[in-house]
Amino acid sequence: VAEAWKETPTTWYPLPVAVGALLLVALQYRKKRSERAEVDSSPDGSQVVRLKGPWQVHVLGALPLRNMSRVWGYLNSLELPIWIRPTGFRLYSFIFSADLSEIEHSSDLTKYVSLGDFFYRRLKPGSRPIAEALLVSPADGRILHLGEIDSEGDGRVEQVKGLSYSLDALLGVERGEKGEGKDVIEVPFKRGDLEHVDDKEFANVNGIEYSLDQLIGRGGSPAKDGPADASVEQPAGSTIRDASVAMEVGVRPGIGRKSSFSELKEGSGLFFAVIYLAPGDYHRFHSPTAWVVERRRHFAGELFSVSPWMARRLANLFVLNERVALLGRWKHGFFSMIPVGATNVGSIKINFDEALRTNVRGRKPPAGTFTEAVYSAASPILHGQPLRPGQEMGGFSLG
Amino acid sequence: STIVLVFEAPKGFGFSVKAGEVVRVGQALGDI
Repeated sequence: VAEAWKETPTTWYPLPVAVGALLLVALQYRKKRSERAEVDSSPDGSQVVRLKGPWQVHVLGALPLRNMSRVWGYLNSLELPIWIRPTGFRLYSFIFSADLSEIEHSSDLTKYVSLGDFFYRRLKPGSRPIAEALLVSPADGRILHLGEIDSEGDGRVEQVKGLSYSLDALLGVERGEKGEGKDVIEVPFKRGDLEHVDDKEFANVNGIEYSLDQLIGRGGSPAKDGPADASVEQPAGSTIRDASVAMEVGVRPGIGRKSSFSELKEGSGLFFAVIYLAPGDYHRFHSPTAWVVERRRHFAGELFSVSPWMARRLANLFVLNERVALLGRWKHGFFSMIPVGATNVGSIKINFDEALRTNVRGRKPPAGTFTEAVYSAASPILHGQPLRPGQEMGGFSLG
Repeated sequence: STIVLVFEAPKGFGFSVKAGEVVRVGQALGDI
């Protein structure tokens, strides 16, 4: 061995790195192309989504956005030295015009151990008074687009002027009867994870007495200043038990299922609003009204940037990206709220759903597939997780 | 990140904000 080690001549030659890189790009492009498909209700009725837009969008689409997001999240979870925190967070706030005066630890920024911790900050109590309106903003941000959906039409929503996406692709479509191709597992929460709210207390929102009946859409308008609607008998002091989440393994939305919102009440319409949260904004989100979340659908999608620049160029942006569709009802019928992730904020947290994991490592499921959970045992009366206007629901965190 | 709201409401529902407007948590978005 010593002889061979000494005598064997060493020959140096350049490795064809470029060839390897090109090979990787070609393999990635072929993989992407095999995943691409048009957002059409293709013959079997399933919803699949295509990447459509200028060349910049395709370059972004070729990048490993989810891995980049996870690396970004990991770096921002690293604990920062105490001496750098105040300066660092002030610089971040200056760059992204975040208002430090209203955050929980505005007097001592060293309490935020990492940028991820600072990003997921809370505000001081009372910083955001809840208006007495039917619908309030669930987050700090900018209204990207809003309006009424022509529910007689093809159920497409305008993302911004001129670009639209399919509502069925955004929310997923109902699946067949129970048991068809899916497993339902009860995943009980630890006690204490959830706020215990007495049904009675819950029914008194913003000083307006809602009877449960009115709240969940079986009655008329809220009984202002009048006694709660006695017709809704509820066990005195009944509290809402911890939500236990019945996990349903998602299957590709199948043939001919009804949309999540197909039966609108007479005289009702379908409305939408899109709110964009900038990097410097407060990133926890709150309940926009008094409603009951019955189920959630997690779509493990891409993580394109959702900036207004991108929203104006990439059609189907909101049905391509990782998102969690929370579906339920309020007193006027169907209600849903869909937090959509982005490259820097790939993680979506829901306070009453510990089982949810977004932006996880591993192979992305085919576009349009979702994992569904139903909040069946959160409240025996409401059959879902009840929320009051302004109640904190969760938030977006880095990575 | 982005939050999309899709909901059913009586035809008389109207938004009290416009596209492009900055909003804060709890600010009125619309009413009947």
